[in-house]
Amino acid sequence: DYGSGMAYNFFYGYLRLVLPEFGTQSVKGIKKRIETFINKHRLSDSAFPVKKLFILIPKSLYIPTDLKDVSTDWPDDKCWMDAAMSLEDQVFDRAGVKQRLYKNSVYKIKNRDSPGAQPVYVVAEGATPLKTCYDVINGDPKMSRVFKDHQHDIILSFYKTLRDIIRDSDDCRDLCEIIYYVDTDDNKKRINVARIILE
Amino acid sequence: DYGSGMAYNFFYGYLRLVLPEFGTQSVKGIKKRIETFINKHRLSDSAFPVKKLFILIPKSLYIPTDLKDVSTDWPDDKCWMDAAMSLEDQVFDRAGVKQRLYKNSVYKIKNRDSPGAQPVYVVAEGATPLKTCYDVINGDPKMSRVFKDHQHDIILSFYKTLRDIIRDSDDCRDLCEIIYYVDTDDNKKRINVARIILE
Ligand SMILES: Nc1nc(=O)c2ncn([C@@H]3O[C@@H]4COP(=O)(O)O[C@H]5[C@@H](O)[C@H](n6cnc7c(N)ncnc76)O[C@@H]5COP(=O)(O)O[C@@H]3[C@@H]4O)c2[nH]1
Repeated sequence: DYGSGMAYNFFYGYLRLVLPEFGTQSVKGIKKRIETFINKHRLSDSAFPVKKLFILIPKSLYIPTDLKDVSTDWPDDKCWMDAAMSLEDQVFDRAGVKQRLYKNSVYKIKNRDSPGAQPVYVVAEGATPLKTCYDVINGDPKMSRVFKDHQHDIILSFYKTLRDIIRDSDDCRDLCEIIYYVDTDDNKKRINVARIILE
Repeated sequence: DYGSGMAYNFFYGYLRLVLPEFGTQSVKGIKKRIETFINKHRLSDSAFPVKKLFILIPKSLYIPTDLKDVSTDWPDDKCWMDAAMSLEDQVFDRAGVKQRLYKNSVYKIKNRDSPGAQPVYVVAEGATPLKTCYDVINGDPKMSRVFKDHQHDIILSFYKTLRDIIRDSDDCRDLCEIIYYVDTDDNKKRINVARIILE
């Protein structure tokens, strides 16, 4: 089905390629790239407590281009997250595209409930296939109906399948955290994604 | 179903983002980027006859990392295609990843049947979701059986759905050429992809 198909694609076409170490000089896994980032930006190790990729799976399928836009305690508009520098790029040839580039973004999170606390850095992004699914729903006259009616099943199936694939993968199990969350309640109050990540 | 799902993902998550012009300085569509390439490398316009993206859809799902590997008249090993420089990169934020980079590769094709003829340049790549599907079949103990049994339906559904989506898209219809081909016959003779492109 569509949801689990996307999960297999997302794992085999992306996570499995960018997260683990491959033992070659040129392709560094996510742990090494985070350590390089810590050294390059002279951070304390405690500033980067979780050396994994956070993958956001919002029930609404909506992921903004910049995660800071979902890091406020609405209707307050102070953002908790801000984009910092990216990790080093990963570059390799794939399916005829020479030197395809894979990039991961680092975000700095300020806990606005405890202003004295040290900001925390994380590598986070939305699960891209869901954003694409969202674009199909909002852009395609033919399929929009079909996708919209099954939206809930699709995302649940995506989440569960991805969670199972990762749990069964020796290479990737400890290198990412999947966060499924309900981002709009009846008041359309936006969840502060930063809060969720900090937990 | 899985094949058509992949086609929607490929179109909305990629083709629709990289092919058309968007009227902004920073995001150039494929035609402009090809024209920039022609000028930058001082090519004649006839050296780059088709200003579109060639998308290869091999029945076997196998796409090598470098397309030159499928451009020989097996068992001869003279390649017809060679990777040239890439087009300019396209960079924009997507789903929380800042400055994600999209790249397309240019290949130079020498027609070895007519050695005197001018080499021809094209922008070509495999349809990456198929390579990912191939990786699932060859890498995943759980799903490999399922995917393998339906491989033929998956790829046919992918091809037909993609062809229809593109045909219905005003933005992308004239900006890409989809090539579905059978790449292995009973003798496992590899098709010369370069020949197909030249037609
Ligand atoms: N966050 C993130 N960063 C990446 O660099 C990346 N690359 C892939 N993915 C996601 O992994 C999965 C498998 O990727 P695949 O390459 O088989 O399909 C991709 C691929 O066929 C095509 N595509 C996307 N970006 C590129 C690109 N830069 N070059 C060529 N093809 C691309 O369009 C499909 C859908 O892309 P996304 O909808 O962005 O999500 C993909 C997909 O869910 C990524 N996700």
